Amino acid sequence: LPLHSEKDNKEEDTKLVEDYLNKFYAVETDPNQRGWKTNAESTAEKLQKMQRFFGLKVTGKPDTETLEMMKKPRCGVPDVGLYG
Amino acid sequence: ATLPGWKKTNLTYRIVNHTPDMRKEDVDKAIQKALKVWSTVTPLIFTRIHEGIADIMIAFGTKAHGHCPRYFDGPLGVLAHAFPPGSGFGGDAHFDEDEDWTTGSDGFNLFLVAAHEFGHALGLSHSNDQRALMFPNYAYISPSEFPLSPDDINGIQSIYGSPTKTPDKRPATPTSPKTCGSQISFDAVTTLRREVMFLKGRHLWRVYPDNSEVELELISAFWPSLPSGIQAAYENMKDQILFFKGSNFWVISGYKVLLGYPKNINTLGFPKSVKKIDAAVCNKNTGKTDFFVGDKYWRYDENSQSMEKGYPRRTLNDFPGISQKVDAVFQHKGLFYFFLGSRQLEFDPTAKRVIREIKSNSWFNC
Repeated sequence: LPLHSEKDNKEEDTKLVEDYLNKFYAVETDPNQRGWKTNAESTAEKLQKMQRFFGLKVTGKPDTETLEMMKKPRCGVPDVGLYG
Repeated sequence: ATLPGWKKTNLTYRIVNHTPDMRKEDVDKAIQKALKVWSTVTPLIFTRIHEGIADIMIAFGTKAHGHCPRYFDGPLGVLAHAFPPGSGFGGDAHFDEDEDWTTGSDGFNLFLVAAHEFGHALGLSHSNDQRALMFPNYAYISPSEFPLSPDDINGIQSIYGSPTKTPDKRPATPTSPKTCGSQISFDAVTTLRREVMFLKGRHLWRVYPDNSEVELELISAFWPSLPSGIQAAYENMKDQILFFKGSNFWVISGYKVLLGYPKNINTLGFPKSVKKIDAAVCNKNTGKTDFFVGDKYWRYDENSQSMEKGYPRRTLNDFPGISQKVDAVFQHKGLFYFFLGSRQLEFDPTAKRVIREIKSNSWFNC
């Protein structure tokens, strides 16, 4: 079987991180306006928030432990802010 | 974190379609049981409807499904999602049909995932407490365990209150017993660390002898798998409580009913002729537990986990003054407190004599 190249793996991980953070750590309500405002935080900040939520080491980097947590089956409701 | 809840306690739900992974009746049962998890600890009542719009619409779908603003992602990944209380999608719960839904530990247990999603449908956000049902990641726990952690119970009761605050429409159940009724008697009494629990029917009082606090709760609020009408209970040396009813007994550790229970009381060494236990108390000074049945008692060695030889003996012989059937007994600061109907006898096990007679409700600061 063709083996994944290092590069492929990295791209896969990057996509996993982006998808995960956009899905569960991106939506916040803005108290100053009614309705939703996409979260303008950087990926590192969102990653830190996710790592803090799951009690992981807060590195802001997609380390192995963080990637493993992102691969676990879970609920589709966001972890932060007001969901729905 | 919680959102505003429903403004009513009677909620309707409708199972729009079924997963082909499970028998229809198993899906129905899993959904009903998942809702009961929350109705047990709140005044909420869930009624199923088969037509029209329910508060909680339950459906299985894949990828983009209907008008739902969220989509599923095939096997694994996102298993289900739900929406907070409200109209439209509010309160609805969707399950990813690309997952393998089951009643057991293989695949994904529908009951557990549904109970989690219904937490959202009632107004709860995710919890970062790994033991909480509202923790985002799936984790299988045995169905015999009550899935709500204290964190979940605090969250949902902060929105709807506890089940005893609001009268509900459950089938005819006795109203809560009057705490200070002069004729009150108890089914069972046990310590639990520094508190004392008095059990009667479906209810229990939690008393903190060191201060005047008395709380009335439903037994099922803590241990839904326990029956009402517990007949005996005691706290052993391992920070566990044993509850007895008929020939069954359960061992509880914290909120958990230990796996493998109920067991039959003959596993403790009782002969088949013993059908039920009236009362039990573990003497913390000796590590021996006395089981009272009619006018006799057995003694069980908690260390060797075996019944002592030479029992049963007549209760009256070793507990002078305890001449009739015992309803309940517990130990506090070395003394035994025997409950016989509305009478309570304070007994010194060392001096082997009754010190005084008091009313059974003396612990409730009436």
